[in-house]
Amino acid sequence: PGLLEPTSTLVRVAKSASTLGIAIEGGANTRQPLPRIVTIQRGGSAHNCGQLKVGQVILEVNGVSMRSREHRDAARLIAEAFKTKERDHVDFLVTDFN
Amino acid sequence: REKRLTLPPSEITLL
Repeated sequence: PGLLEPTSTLVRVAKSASTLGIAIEGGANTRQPLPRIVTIQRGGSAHNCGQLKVGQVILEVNGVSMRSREHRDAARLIAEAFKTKERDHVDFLVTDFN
Repeated sequence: REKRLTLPPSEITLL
């Protein structure tokens, strides 16, 4: 890709199942400083959405940056974004570039 | 050595 092409993608995951269905690793002060998707479970909302992929790095969740967040903080933020009834979706800004 | 090589691996959380 050219230098001016975007390397990140906004993915809107509808809350179509009772679970989000992703596993993440990483966070500040680990070898993987931003959370990375390591598993997508069949039947979960993320899988139903069809646009998230294993290996993608999560940059933002509902516009909130994942930078400098430790693993548990990032995981808590994602869990809360899925749980809140204020929205029927979760917006992920992801990149394939690690 | 690169700094990141000294950092620990992360735990994994299922969400």
